[in-house]
Amino acid sequence: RSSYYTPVTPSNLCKPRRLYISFSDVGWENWIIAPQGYMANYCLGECPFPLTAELNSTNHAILQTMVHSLDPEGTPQPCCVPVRLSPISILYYDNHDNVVLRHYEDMVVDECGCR
Amino acid sequence: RPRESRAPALRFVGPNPPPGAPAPVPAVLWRIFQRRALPSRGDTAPGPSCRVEEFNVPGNIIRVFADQGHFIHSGEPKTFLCLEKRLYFNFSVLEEGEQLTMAQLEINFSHNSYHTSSGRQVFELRLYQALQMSLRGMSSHMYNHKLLVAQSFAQLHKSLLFNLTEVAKGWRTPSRNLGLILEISVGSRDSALALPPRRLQNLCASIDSFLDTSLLVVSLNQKQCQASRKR
Repeated sequence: RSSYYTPVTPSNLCKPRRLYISFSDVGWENWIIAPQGYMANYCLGECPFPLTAELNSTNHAILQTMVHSLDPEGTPQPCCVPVRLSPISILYYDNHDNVVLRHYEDMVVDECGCR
Repeated sequence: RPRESRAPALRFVGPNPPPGAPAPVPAVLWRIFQRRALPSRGDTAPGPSCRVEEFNVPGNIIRVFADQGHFIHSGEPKTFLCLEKRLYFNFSVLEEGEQLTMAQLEINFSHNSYHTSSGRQVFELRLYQALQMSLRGMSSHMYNHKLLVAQSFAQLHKSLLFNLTEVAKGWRTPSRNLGLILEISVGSRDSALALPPRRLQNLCASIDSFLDTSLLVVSLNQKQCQASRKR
């Protein structure tokens, strides 16, 4: 369920956006015992020139925005991607009806950056 | 989307939903899951992601295997054994690159303790590792087997736990996974055989509350742990 929310200061800059993933939405409810869903978030937004510190950018991304500002058609802006994620644990049935508790890395987007 | 295109780490969706009534979720897994999902205020931050604090072993996957073995009816008149059962856990689900770090067998009984009318009655439990099937078929004693545990009990708690980590590590090789043989008898073989058959039968009846066995296995998938450490 992706619903835009209107932040207090409207911004199209690269940042995490709320995304709640419901496992029944993706058709996994027969396998997953818990959780039923979780706040996974996603990254969306612009990486404009000049890139400011809070946009978590690499040196390469800073150069790319400069080139984009000179030649917008030829060189795109850097991409807004997850740069810090955290894990969650999922309780589920495997294909042999065993109960499994597994720790999955990189499941929640905490921070976005320009790359 | 074709199955292959799914990220392997999240590949637990089978072609069909789990069959029949889903297996109950063991309380220990619920506890660990809830502790990770909702660390209580007093908790320190969750431990390293590749360690199971509750068992103090490395691991990022905990599985509870249901026993797929069967009761053994040797067809001969009842011996001194009240219960004879083969236990088998299908380890084929363990993925390559997973390192088994702990295996704990749990034997559950439906009620806490046995009160026998004539004072203290001692039961004996023996657990054997089946090593090799003999040519003569499936009866428990047709296997070469090795005694793993011999324990007597009078006051029984709901469940008995046995650490089978070393034995389970050997089961990663399918041809060596012939499971276990569980025997429960009224006392030792001689004392049981000295009892009148009816008395023996009555004592064995109290063993009927045998409920089930399961194997909790903790394993570590190095690839997934290293990835996070590298970053």
